[in-house]
Amino acid sequence: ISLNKEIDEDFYEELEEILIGADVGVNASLQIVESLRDKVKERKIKKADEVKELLKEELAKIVEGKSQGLNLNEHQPAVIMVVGVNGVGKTTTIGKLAFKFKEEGKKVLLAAGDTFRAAAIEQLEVWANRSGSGFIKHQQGSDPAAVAFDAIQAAKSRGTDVVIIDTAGRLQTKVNLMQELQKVKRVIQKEIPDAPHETLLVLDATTGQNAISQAKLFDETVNLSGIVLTKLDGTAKGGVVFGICSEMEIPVKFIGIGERIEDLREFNPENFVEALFD
Amino acid sequence: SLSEKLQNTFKKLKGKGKLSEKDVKEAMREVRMALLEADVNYKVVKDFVNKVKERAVGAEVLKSLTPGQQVIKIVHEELIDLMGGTNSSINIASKPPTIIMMVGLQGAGKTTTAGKLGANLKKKGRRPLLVACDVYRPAAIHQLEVVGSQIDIPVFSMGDRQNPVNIAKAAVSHAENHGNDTVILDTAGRLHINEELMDELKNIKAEVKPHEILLVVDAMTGQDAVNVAEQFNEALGIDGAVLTKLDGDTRGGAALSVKAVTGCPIKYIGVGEKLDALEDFHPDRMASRILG
Ligand SMILES: Nc1nc2c(ncn2[C@@H]2O[C@H](COP(=O)(O)OP(=O)(O)OP(=O)(O)O)[C@@H](O)[C@H]2O)c(=O)[nH]1
Ligand SMILES: Nc1nc2c(ncn2[C@@H]2O[C@H](COP(=O)(O)OP(=O)(O)OP(=O)(O)O)[C@@H](O)[C@H]2O)c(=O)[nH]1
Ligand SMILES: [Mg+2]
Ligand SMILES: [Mg+2]
Repeated sequence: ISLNKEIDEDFYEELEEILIGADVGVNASLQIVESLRDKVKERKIKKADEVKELLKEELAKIVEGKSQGLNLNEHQPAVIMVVGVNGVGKTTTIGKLAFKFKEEGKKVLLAAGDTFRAAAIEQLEVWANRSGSGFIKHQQGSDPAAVAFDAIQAAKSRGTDVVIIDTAGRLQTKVNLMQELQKVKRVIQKEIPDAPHETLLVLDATTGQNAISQAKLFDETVNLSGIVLTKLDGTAKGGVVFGICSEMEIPVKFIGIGERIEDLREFNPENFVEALFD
Repeated sequence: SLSEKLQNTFKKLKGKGKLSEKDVKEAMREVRMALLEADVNYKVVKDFVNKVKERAVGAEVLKSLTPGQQVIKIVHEELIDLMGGTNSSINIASKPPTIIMMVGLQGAGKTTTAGKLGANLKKKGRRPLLVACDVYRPAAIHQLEVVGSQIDIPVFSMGDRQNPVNIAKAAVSHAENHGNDTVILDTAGRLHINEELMDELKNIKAEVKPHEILLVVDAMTGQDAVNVAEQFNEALGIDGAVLTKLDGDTRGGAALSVKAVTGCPIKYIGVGEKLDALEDFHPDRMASRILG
């Protein structure tokens, strides 16, 4: 949007299209631009680039979560459960988190809770080796809850600082698979009453409006503490998080920006909003 | 639903013979909303709505339909027309082996779909060979080997230290020497904006000249579907697409975006994690799903 632009209907339409094109969703985009119009009138803003800056401020406010980091230091072991639909980047994200904690001097244990998908256990084992983490696995096809239980026992006896539990990808509409996830959580809670201390939903930034349904149903099933938005190194903008943050107040805690172990960043609202307009 | 919204839009007009420009303009607003909510790319929606508008203005409202139903009928037909009407089967080579190359973004479902396609072709009496060209993702080769063993289809691999171009080349020779009439190349997921990795695909294509290049797309992909489809098509020339994870509740507007921007037909859909969960693409069912 050029700096000499008029604040007219075309201008507001252009802003709407940027938001819709970023997967913010048509209704959310209309509401955001509507409230922007009111503020522009109220504050008697005359310059187009000032309107654009105001929009960025309003968008950043929506995704500014109160707890950006992970609250792990008050628990030993701290338990993180990672969930999400198929192929979004859960296993890779766990490898990245493990590496981050290792760099912070923490002792990490990874639990191979995906006992279903071909070579899922082997895939996580590679990440455990790369990140210098301990590794707990059972046989292919075994009960994921049993793996979680085993991992927590091992963590307690080894003085592990962080346990990260990988789970199989599952579409949120599959009731039996969502129930399986609830069982894994119950088993964790039985061993450590306020665990898992973090339940992270991994969302693929290329996902459209179905992300809202994913966040809603996973939150209802296992109560989410945060979101990791992956594949932001692509051209997708991940605009679905605005709807999720405003409706469900689940903060985005990290973003994935590549396939390497170091490609994880803490979520920064301002940078995220800037990128929408690139 | 869209039909309810359109019933409301047209509540005030009873028994009119034709759809006026004003009636249609109002209805198109609802159609646009429905398609955007279904994740169809907003530029594709613009073109589509204009096309529908042309057909709808002055259209006779059939005696058996309300004006709202008449508009839905036109939208439905236009969607089916746009997404269907093309060859939806794999191109078979006149001289074996037929070479199929699976490409797409990370996590779209290529490896699983390669297995499903192999199983499907085996059922039809063909002798497929799965080829492990993903040398980057941890345990990717192992994953394809497990998939192959589950459906009793051989997997060709040269480990993860070899160049995927060499692996593809060696796989085709292997197929020729072992009577495999179909070669399915599973490639690593990659971004359409990664020049080096897109070049790798171009090099594989130049080396083995696939008869069928399938773009595997996650059905929950949003607005970005247009960028991905455009870039992969520009780089390689896509013969068809497979839309995966349609066993969920995503509306699947990416189907329309992919077809509109590349002209390539969607040939199959993935409807589950098991290796028998592959179905033919039906444009009429997809149209209903997108409209919600
Ligand atoms: N470009 C990019 N690729 C990513 C990112 N995160 C993960 N990936 C890739 O996405 C693909 C899927 O990652 P996985 O970690 O296997 O995803 P998952 O959610 O565990 O998959 P399932 O267990 O099968 O449900 C792999 O090719 C990863 O390398 C990211 O931030 N950027
Ligand atoms: N529910 C469902 N899951 C699917 C479908 N197709 C694939 N998956 C799952 O999606 C995830 C990713 O599948 P992969 O086959 O590993 O995807 P990929 O494109 O090969 O991934 P990369 O090689 O990392 O790019 C796995 O958990 C699969 O089981 C489908 O049609 N339905
Ligand atoms: Mg995984
Ligand atoms: Mg793969």
